[in-house]
Order: sequence, then C-alpha cells, then structure tokens
Amino acid sequence: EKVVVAGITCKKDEAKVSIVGLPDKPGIAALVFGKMAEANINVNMITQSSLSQKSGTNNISFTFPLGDFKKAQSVIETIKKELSPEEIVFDDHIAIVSVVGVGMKTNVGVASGLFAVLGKNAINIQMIGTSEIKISVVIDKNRADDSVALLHEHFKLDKLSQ
Amino acid sequence: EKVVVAGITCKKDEAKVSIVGLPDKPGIAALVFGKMAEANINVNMITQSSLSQKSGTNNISFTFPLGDFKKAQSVIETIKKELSPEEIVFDDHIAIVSVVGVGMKTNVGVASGLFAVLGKNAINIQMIGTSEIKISVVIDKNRADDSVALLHEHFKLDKLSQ
Ligand SMILES: C[C@@H](O)[C@H](N)C(=O)O
Ligand SMILES: C[C@@H](O)[C@H](N)C(=O)O
Repeated sequence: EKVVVAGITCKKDEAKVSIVGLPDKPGIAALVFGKMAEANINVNMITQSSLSQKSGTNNISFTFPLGDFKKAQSVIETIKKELSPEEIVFDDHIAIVSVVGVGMKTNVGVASGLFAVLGKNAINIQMIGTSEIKISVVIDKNRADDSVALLHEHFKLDKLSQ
Repeated sequence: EKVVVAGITCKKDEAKVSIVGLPDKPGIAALVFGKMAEANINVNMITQSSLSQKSGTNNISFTFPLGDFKKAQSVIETIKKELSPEEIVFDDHIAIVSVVGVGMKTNVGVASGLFAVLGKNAINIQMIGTSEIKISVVIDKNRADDSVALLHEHFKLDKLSQ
C-alpha cells in the first residue's frame, strides 16, 4: 500500500498524566481506566511501553481534556491510594502533534521523518503512539506551532511547495 | 459520535523490543527509528510513555515482524553501542490484540472494557497504544486466542448473540 501523508494535526486542549511504578500484573490498567470511565473523563491517548519483567512495575501515561484537570486529579488521587505507584506526574502544558495518513504501518520512514524533524529542532518527544493512519507525539505546548510548520515543510504539505 | 466496536483483530507475527533507560532528550527517537528505517525493518506499534523529568531517561518499545528478528537484533546492537541504554529486552512470543471501531476517542468505556476483560482473566497487558479507530494491547502469544474469544463475547460480536 502506498504511503500517503495527508496532513498534520495539533491538539492543544489536553493535559497529560504519567503514573510511574505501577504493579505490572493483570487488572491494573483495568482499575486505572475503570475509575476514569466512572468519572466520565474522556481519555484520549494512552501509552504504555514494556519494561523488563524483573522490575515488576510498569508506567502508564495518558492524556485527557484540560477542562477535566481538577476532576482527573481527584480520581487519580484515589488510584494513588489504592495502587501506591512510585510517582504521579501531571503536565498541563502539552500539545499532541500527529502525522495523519494512510499506509503508515508499512513505512517506518514516516515515523523516523517525524522524529528527525523534531529532534533536529531540539523538540523533546514525551510520548509516542502509532496506528496505520496516525503517528502521534506529545511535546511541550510552546513548541506546537513550530512543530506543525516544520512538519508541513518536511512532508511537503505547503501549498507553495506543490 | 456514537461509539461502535466493529471487530477484534489479532496479530501473531510480530516480535517486541523494549529499549529501557534511553537519554530523554531531543534526537534520540530519531536515531532509533532512523536506524530501523535504514535497515528496512517495518516497525508496527511504537509506544513511549512519559516519565518524570528528574529521571532524565525514558523507555521506548516497539514491534516489528518476527521474520526480521535477527536483523533487528543486529541493528539494535548498533543503537546500544551508540546510546548505552540501561537495558534491552526482546520478546518473540507476543500477540497484538486490537479492538477496532469508530468514535473510540470519545469513549474511555471501550478501553476500560478491553482492560477489564483481560484483567479478570489474568492476562497481563505489556504495551498499550490507542487511536480513534483502534485500541491495541501487546500480550503473551499463548493468551491470544483466549483474548479474542473473550473480547468477542464482551463486545457482543458473536453471531449467536446478535
Ligand atoms: C501495567 C498494567 O498494564 C498491567 N500490566 C495490566 O495488565 O493491567
Ligand atoms: C526518548 C526520546 O523519545 C526522546 N525524548 C526524543 O525526543 O527523542
């Protein structure tokens, strides 16, 4: 399937939370997101990488609407009491920048292109999530507009360059 | 937008690698996936959560075709020499199980439903990635068929229950 990058999107109305050092055993993700669902907080991007089994712990990050910040803090306080993670980090100054297209599952070139543009411009990547139609990164909100412009240029999405 | 779960997919031809304790600064993801792209290895699911800034490190996991296992090991050996991560963990016994649908961005109920089914059945979730049309988890390959059957039942996708 030919890879086509159709556009760049940028979401600036989300906050991030990372729950670090959760027990890495069945039922933990269910508890975390069960509580978020009960509180009617729309969770957007969820990322969890894999760690080594010997650590026995894992980390989950996710984004949710800035408007739900206080509500999320109190729900996550409940999660903290129940699961005692090592650390909880909130960030209300992020942006989610995504490259949208088709056929991207079969082309690591698009992902590495996105990461290279950000890396060369000293923009730190906080979270990464991928699908066949979208590669999303979380970055600092103050680099959002830069990133979108740089990515339009890199993927030749500008009207002038067509 | 109404949430509709259309189906469950299961991919058993992928391997996983986690690169743990990478420097959390710009350009690192670019280096990792630049090398994978150069080697023509199709990277499928990439996940990176956020850690606390004081750790100064982060972890990236991704999946790639089982058929590229030896090639990936040698590329990642190069990455290891260049970036000296704390740890590299390969796993050639995984499955990627996904809930596919529409409107899922606005419904944490689908994600928590997926996690609850797996959790109740003692199936450990190794990686999580999400988009509006797909929620994917990495689990052990030996629980793949169970998971698909349980999820069909939970989301009422069986022909008999319609
Ligand atoms: C960390 C969390 O994802 C856990 N492994 C679970 O299965 O719920
Ligand atoms: C860890 C890695 O994602 C790093 N933060 C980067 O921006 O490249």
